[in-house]
Amino acid sequence: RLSYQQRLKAAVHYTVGCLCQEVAADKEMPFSRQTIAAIAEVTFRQCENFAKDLEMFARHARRSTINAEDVKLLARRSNSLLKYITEKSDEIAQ
Amino acid sequence: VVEAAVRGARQAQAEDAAQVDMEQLEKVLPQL
Amino acid sequence: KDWFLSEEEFKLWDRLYRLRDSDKIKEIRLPQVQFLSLQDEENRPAEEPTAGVHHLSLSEWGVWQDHPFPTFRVDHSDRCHHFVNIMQMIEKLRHEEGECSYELDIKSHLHMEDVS
Repeated sequence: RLSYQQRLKAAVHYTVGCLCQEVAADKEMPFSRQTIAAIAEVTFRQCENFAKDLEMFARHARRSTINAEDVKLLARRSNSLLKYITEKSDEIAQ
Repeated sequence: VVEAAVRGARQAQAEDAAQVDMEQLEKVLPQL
Repeated sequence: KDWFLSEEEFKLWDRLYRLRDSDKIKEIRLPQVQFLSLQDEENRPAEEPTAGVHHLSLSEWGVWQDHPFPTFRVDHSDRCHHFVNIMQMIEKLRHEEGECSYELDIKSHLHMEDVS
């Protein structure tokens, strides 16, 4: 289980590196490796929190599967984020 | 991730830093 | 008994807690919480320093936030532990130059088929 988690973390870390590279190119400001590592760790931990919330939302709706509606609920505190997620969700559904 | 990166880059630009490092990240982390 | 303040409670609030025009700080504001990455640069309102308005800083006490402080009846939230852990990680990584220990540690676990 630990090995699987490490594998997930590595994938997140790699992807975070790619995303930071894009922002670095756009803003013309490089990122240290340590900053990328820290952002990856923040992201991974935040996903753990998201997962707990999503599970509770689905359970509250008496479902055994987490769905897109649960994800939208996660974004409820920010209008701009909720709008963004809803648009992406509709794109995917189409 | 993008939000963290953008905030970090902004902070580095404001401080005239050569790169986004721990000094900048710890300033943007609380709001993030 | 009701949800209003009683006359006594009102007097207490008025005497001890109410901010007045004569106070140096008339208003306290939290920083604006907006997604920078989801908005137009032009539409973002600028936070100008205003006389009599104290803008709270979320990062001012960072030095103290590297471990959880004692609690009384209610324990710290997951969010709090998360934040403190990252602050500890930042402290650990701060003095590294070039190679990153976190990266060296995690690299061996990367499977490219996991990356979209």
